[in-house]
Amino acid sequence: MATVFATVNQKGGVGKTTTAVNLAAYLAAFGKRILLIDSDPQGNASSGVGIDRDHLEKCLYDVIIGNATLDETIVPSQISGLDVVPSTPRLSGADIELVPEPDRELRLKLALTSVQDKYDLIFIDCPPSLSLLTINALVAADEVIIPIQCEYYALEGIGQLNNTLNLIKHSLNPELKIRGIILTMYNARTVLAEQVAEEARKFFGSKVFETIIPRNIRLAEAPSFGQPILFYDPGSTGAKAYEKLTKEMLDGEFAA
Amino acid sequence: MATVFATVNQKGGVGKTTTAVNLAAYLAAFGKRILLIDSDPQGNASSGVGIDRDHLEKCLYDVIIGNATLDETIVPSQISGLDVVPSTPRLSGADIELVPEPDRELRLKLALTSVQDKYDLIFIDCPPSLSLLTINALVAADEVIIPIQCEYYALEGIGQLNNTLNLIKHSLNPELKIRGIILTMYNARTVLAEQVAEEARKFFGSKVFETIIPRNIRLAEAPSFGQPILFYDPGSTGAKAYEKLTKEMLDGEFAA
Ligand SMILES: Nc1ncnc2c1ncn2[C@@H]1O[C@H](COP(=O)(O)OP(=O)(O)OP(=O)(O)O)[C@@H](O)[C@H]1O
Ligand SMILES: Nc1ncnc2c1ncn2[C@@H]1O[C@H](COP(=O)(O)OP(=O)(O)OP(=O)(O)O)[C@@H](O)[C@H]1O
Ligand SMILES: [Mg+2]
Ligand SMILES: [Mg+2]
Repeated sequence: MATVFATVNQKGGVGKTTTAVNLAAYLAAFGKRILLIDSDPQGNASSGVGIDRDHLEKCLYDVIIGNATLDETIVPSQISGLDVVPSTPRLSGADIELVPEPDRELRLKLALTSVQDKYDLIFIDCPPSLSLLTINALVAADEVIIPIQCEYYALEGIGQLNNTLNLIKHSLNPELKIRGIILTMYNARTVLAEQVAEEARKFFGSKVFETIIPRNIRLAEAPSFGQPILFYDPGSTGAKAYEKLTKEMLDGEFAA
Repeated sequence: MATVFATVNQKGGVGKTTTAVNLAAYLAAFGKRILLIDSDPQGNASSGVGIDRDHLEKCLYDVIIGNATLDETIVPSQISGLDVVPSTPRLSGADIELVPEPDRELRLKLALTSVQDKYDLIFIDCPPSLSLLTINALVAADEVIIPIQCEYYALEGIGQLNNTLNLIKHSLNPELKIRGIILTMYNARTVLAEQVAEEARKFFGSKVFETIIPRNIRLAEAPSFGQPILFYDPGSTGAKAYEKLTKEMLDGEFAA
């Protein structure tokens, strides 16, 4: 039975997709069977692993509105052990279309039951909002991974995110746990980064992963080649940090 | 009659708030009467100009759901000539609450009529989504300003954003124009930045502002002091770029 993770933070541009893509790729390289679900209509996670989104017949949108099973949307990536449920711009219609539906928060969770025994870990990459697409991911997930960019604006949404997680826990998904907080785009040359890191540790305590992801331009270049950092530049500081983070996560897995 | 601008891009973290805050501040310094409307529940634009969001009685949410007029929510900032309609986390409820309302896209436009003669320019900072809050801003706006981060993922949403703008133009706001595309976080040390800039110019042609905003850590530090860059570090490359951009925009204004 796969463990389902969601990378979530309504603040934009904090590294949700970069984290989902690179954790998924390293875990596949370590021999795990991985499914990456792209629940952002922009489809960055899909293209981040080299999926061509222009010729897809079905995508996550079809699953959410009930036109297809998850199985029918799964495509293999170029990375052995890593499959993808891609998204297309059609997915942006789901938020408004779902509002009147009675089981609007449960669509993804129900769809996942048919594939959970085929994978070890499932990652859901969320859009930058607390909309129904993100709520669907939070209801379907066992654990959340929260990337926090080490810059001031990224601190402001933490309280709201925590409230939303608690709301979901009390109503739709009592088992939901925070797996960890990942500090991203840490620029050691500025005091601000350490100030933000301190605040995040004050708020989340030991839930903050020890591994910090530095700002590293190679991480921003890799997606233009449709490759996770592991294939684009495995020797870069960005790659080493995500590799270390993946090991830290796996340690937690065994320790759990 | 004020010209209404919206900073919009559903891609997260591309510099929407940084652009709205710093354009608004420079325009106020140049003697224009400016209103900055924060339509992102995270409230970054409010805190970016030093507004304390914890003790607000009313905010944009109250206007959107009909509990208050815009006038009642306007607060002065520390910057002379710059007033703010702040947001609070309550605003995140608006997207779902508005869906069943008949005039759900028009709430902000209707509210603006009562204040438009008091300002020269009005800026609406949008959240990273194409939700009803953003649609309200696009219906209320005369022109849109589209920040595009010079990184690969930021290119992927351009088509979808353009489609949404055309939809709004054909139905709810035929006068809506693109004022310009701002290339942000341009890192001259990487080929990627120029590749993205080229793509944006290919897509939007002469609509791309000549002024490019470089990646400059001082722009990320300023919000932690609640100050626009003009007050935090006016000599920085980030400040000079936003000053130049403001002048380029004003030229366009007179040339219009
Ligand atoms: N550690 C890093 N160093 C440098 N650049 C990074 C790093 N992590 C991510 N990036 C780049 O920063 C930008 C934002 O990251 P990403 O798109 O992963 O964030 P996101 O939270 O998924 O954004 P959104 O809110 O739009 O979904 C991207 O261009 C990405 O390539
Ligand atoms: N030119 C720049 N150089 C360096 N940092 C920048 C620059 N512009 C913005 N930033 C920083 O990058 C982060 C993202 O910018 P900002 O929050 O303005 O983007 P946004 O599009 O408003 O994000 P969201 O999608 O969450 O609303 C912030 O921490 C900001 O301080
Ligand atoms: Mg993303
Ligand atoms: Mg913003």
